[in-house]
Amino acid sequence: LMRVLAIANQKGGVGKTTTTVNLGAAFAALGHSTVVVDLDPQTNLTTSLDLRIEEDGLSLYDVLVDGEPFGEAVLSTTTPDLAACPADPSLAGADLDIAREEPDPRRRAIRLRDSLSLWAEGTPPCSFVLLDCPPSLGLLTVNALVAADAVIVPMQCEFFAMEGLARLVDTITRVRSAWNPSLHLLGVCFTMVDRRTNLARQVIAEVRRELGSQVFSTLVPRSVRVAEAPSFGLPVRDYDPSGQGTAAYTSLAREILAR
Amino acid sequence: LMRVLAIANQKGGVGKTTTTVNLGAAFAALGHSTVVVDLDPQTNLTTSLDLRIEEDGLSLYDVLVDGEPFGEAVLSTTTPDLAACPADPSLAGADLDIAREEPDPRRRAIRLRDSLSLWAEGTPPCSFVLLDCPPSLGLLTVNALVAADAVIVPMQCEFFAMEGLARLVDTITRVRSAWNPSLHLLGVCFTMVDRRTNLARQVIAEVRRELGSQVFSTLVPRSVRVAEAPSFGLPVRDYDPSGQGTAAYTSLAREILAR
Ligand SMILES: Nc1ncnc2c1ncn2[C@@H]1O[C@H](COP(=O)(O)OP(=O)(O)OP(=O)(O)O)[C@@H](O)[C@H]1O
Ligand SMILES: Nc1ncnc2c1ncn2[C@@H]1O[C@H](COP(=O)(O)OP(=O)(O)OP(=O)(O)O)[C@@H](O)[C@H]1O
Ligand SMILES: [Mg+2]
Ligand SMILES: [Mg+2]
Repeated sequence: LMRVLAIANQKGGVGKTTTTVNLGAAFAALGHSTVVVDLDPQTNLTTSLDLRIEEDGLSLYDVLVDGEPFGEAVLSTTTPDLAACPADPSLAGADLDIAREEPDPRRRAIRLRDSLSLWAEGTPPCSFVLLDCPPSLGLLTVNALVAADAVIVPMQCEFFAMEGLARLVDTITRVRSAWNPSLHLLGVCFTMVDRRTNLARQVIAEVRRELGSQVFSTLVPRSVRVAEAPSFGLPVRDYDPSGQGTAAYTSLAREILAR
Repeated sequence: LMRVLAIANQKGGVGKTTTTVNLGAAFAALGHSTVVVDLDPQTNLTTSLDLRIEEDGLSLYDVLVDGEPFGEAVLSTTTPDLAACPADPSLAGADLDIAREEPDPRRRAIRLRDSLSLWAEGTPPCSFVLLDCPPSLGLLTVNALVAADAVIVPMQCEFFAMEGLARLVDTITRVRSAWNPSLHLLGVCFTMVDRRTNLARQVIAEVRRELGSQVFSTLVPRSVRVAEAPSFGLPVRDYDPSGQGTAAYTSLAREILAR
């Protein structure tokens, strides 16, 4: 069975790309082959894994807008059992290019889901597909929410966090009732946590009060090794194997596998 | 003379809203009345200053899409000489609503500039207008770049920073040649700086090598007081007057006034 998870939060800089890369690498290390997908025109995931699209190679834009087969865009990474579908800056135009071609909102929203289903026909090519979303609730994020079985929401312990969460949960509910009946919030994951501050304790307590078990018990601490790893094109477990970032993302992977 | 500055960076979570609010408050404290504008559908600036739009009050959506007068949307804040134009979630639809009404790309892009010029006719209503941009290079950010005299780019000391900057500078160049000949990069401002890490020193040195004097010498340190202030609806100078955040944003304001 292949599980598709969207890593989403319209709030910027909360650790979506970092979580997608490092959770993917943790699943791979635990024996669950994973494909991570870059849905962000900023292409941060593509850079984090040092992915290079060849001269006539494909990117996610070609899959979504031109209908190219998803499998032909997937590249291997230096990490065993971890592969990735890259993005390039042309993805910034996908929103309007799809809207111009396709007048029906539903047919705009199901493009990624259809590509993944076609690719996964027969024996599933991997255990997990993780979708790294851009910081917005536009068509690219909607495509991810329609394609996904569940959503992981990285969140920082900040004042704006709660407000953004309410809007994201609202979007998940709307996509569920319109196009994807099985979509649900798998959990909120706190990232870049500095346990020493009151603000962190207050926000974590408030979100736990609101959402209960939908908050992962794993807290990913702020660690400069996690921020450095992308400059070497590596997940943090290949850059700092015994560090806090690696341990946290392994713990998060185990929590998700146990659900 | 009224100066309009866009606070922009498509990378999420780099401190755009925090810089807009606190730079605005610093200008006001130094005797330069300022209006800050929330161009982000996440409405973080509106929340940061605890702005409440009345029953039949206006927001930026009404100004951009329905052509309401900008001055009628502006609200006062608890800080003297600091006013603000709020946003509400309807702004998320402004992109598509304007595109549906107006086929001409140029006329889509000049809406905010025209609203501000109409409002500022005669004696300028304030010294500075600061435009808080969303984490994208879509129509809302383009409207800000067309309306602005110059751009301030908040940036974290992170690996992805350089890549995002190249794309933003490219967008600034395109907007300048197409619609706004006076647009220029006023400077890059490093935020949430932890001087102890190598990563921070490396990124700062690299950006200084590329951009020289277009990097402000003021570094805004990471400070939990800065992150807490929005939960009280206050700029950091009204919440923690003698703290590092207040000092940094005052120094930044002075640097800009000296240019
Ligand atoms: N646990 C951590 N410790 C330290 N730094 C981190 C951690 N997680 C993420 N970061 C850093 O924080 C910044 C933001 O993270 P990231 O780019 O993953 O967020 P994002 O939500 O994907 O951003 P965007 O909204 O722009 O897509 C990056 O510089 C990243 O390296
Ligand atoms: N100097 C600082 N010290 C500590 N925290 C900070 C500082 N500056 C900003 N922050 C915190 O970092 C987070 C991101 O900042 P902010 O929301 O201003 O960024 P942004 O670029 O406007 O994000 P978005 O891309 O979502 O609009 C917020 O929680 C904010 O409180
Ligand atoms: Mg990202
Ligand atoms: Mg913001």
